[in-house]
Amino acid sequence: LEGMTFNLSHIGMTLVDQPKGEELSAAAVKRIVATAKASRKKPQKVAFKVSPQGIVTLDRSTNKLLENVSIYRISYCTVDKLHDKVFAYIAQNTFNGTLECHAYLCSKRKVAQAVALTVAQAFTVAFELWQVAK
Amino acid sequence: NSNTIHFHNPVYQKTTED
Repeated sequence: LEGMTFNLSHIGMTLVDQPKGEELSAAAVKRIVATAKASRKKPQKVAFKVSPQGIVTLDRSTNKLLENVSIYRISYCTVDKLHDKVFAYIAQNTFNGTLECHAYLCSKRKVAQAVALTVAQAFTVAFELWQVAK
Repeated sequence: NSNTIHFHNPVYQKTTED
């Protein structure tokens, strides 16, 4: 319930036009990875905290808040098939409603899977809390 | 085969009547 924090690297973000889908997220991750490689910028080291409230990311060097995404804004999460150390989620931007796909590089495939499973657990707990509240 | 790991969020866009 209190959430779990993972040390990941934020590779980038791209806009998508659907809230979910394997092909869609694979294409989005491909775009993000290509852009990151082209820019040769080092991925930003972040503390990635998952809880039934949502996902909070902090910049690990400055401790600055980067993203605070409510669990109700997140539609989908996945470990990319091709880049299997990459975890990605799709969320709706609270201000303009656009759908964003954010991708994170994990140290190992196992870590990417652990992040995805933890986010999935947060989805389930949030759903149970929502049903109780309804 | 889709051995990718992916999860849909059942509370996506559910409003919180708080």
